[in-house]
Amino acid sequence: MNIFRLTGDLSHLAAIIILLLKIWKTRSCAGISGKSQILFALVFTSRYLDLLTSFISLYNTTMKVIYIGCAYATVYLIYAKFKATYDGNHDTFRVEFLVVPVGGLAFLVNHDFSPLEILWTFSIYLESVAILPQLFMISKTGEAETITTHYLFFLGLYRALYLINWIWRFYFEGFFDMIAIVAGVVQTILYCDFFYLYVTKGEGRSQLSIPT
Amino acid sequence: EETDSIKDEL
Repeated sequence: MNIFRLTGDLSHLAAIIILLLKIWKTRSCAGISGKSQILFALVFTSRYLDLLTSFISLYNTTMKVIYIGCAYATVYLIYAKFKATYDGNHDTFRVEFLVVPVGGLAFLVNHDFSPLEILWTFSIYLESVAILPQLFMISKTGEAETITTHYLFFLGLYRALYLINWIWRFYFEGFFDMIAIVAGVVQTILYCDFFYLYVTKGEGRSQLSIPT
Repeated sequence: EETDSIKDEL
């Protein structure tokens, strides 16, 4: 494991914890897309089914369990515990427009036509676009709380660091996985507009406004 | 861990 992969994982963990703590501390999930969080829970569930079939390392197992646990805890907080604060009127992205094409693509373009492999591919494709309901919600309301922008920053940084990890692995191990790389590039590109606003306008502001 | 596959990643 190289430093980019490790910092990518930690960045991902930071994003997940930041969101969970934000909701817990403020007792509110205002401004958070429950749909994106359901998609992320679906991503982790379909990707980490190998927890049941193979053991890779203690690190690997621990992180997977934490990711899945936090994802479902977040969904629980949004749709059950703090349901009254959930801004469903602004969370109107049609997720079937993501899940259905992504499911079809996973069936068509994969490394091996087996259930676990298709589900893994599905999770990779779905993760690349799972943030869209959240970005759509922010563009609709026109603003995001600072802590939400930190969450998005770490979530975007994670896949960007993974891209560097894959470049590193290509040069030093001759390793590459086209499905992960293409989806990773798409995923990172979706955050670019946000990164720009985060860096140029996020500093010292209490709220980030994204022009529609 | 030189033999990482893509599945070893998160």
